[in-house]
Amino acid sequence: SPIAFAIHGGAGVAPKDLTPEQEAECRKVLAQAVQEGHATLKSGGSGLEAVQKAIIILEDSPLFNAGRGSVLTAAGTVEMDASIMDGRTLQAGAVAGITTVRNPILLANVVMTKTPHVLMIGAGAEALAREHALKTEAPEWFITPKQMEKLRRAQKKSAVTLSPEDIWMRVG
Amino acid sequence: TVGAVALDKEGHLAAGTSTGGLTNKKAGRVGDSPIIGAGTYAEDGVCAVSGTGHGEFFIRNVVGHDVAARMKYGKATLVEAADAVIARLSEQKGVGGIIAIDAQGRVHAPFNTPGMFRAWIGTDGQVEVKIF
Repeated sequence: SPIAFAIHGGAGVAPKDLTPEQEAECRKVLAQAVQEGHATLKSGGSGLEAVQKAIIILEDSPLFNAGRGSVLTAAGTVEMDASIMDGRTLQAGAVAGITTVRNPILLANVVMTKTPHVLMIGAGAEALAREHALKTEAPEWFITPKQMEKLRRAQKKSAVTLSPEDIWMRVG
Repeated sequence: TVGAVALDKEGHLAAGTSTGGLTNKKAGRVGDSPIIGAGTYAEDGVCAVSGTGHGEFFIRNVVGHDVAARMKYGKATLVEAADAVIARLSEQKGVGGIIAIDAQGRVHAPFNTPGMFRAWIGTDGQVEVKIF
């Protein structure tokens, strides 16, 4: 089969949202992630491996809304979700409400490959991560100053209006 | 939100998505990313999809599976199916986008927001990185 690979780092960004320096940094991480995934496929790795490798790079980058750099809840906390699906078998794994697992995509894969379940949430999912020795961080590790500022602005705007522009700001 | 879709040497498709959700969301709110068929879907011989956007719309429209169903049952191409799903989202004022790949390695990434961070390496081996 030919190989092909694609990634995204979120929708909603507008030209005014990025300085040239920020845009260059985002492009650099996107290029790194897509090349890593593609290299995995090229060397005979599976699609599942490629997907996880690329997503780990994006989760570890504070520039994107996943892993470190995730957006904040109204309570100022991080709650992460992730999923993975194998087209060969239609097996799938997903997690929600994750607060300490560094790479939620790896936990989604554990749910898929090590349990008979599809979706696990909160404390039970976190316990599964510890059982499988996945890397964890303190909840504060995921919070970046940029997202704290974004939450402050969103809360200020939501108190007054909720225009389509606000939605764009919230989804990224 | 971040995501990835792949077609490997064995011809198998895979998809994954990871997110922090929406800024200022209520604690306990879950979007489309961990909902199989909504934010993530992969089926060999058809397509693999990962979404990003206002998750409630993606869940109601079962976006990932809708792309696959249009291809599988309606014989739509990847581009036709993915564009139709995003158009339907737009009609409902839902915002976001998807990346999708078919069994031949064709990639399509439609969105209805001002921009979407995206990158791909197709069967030609060329690296493409785009934002707007």
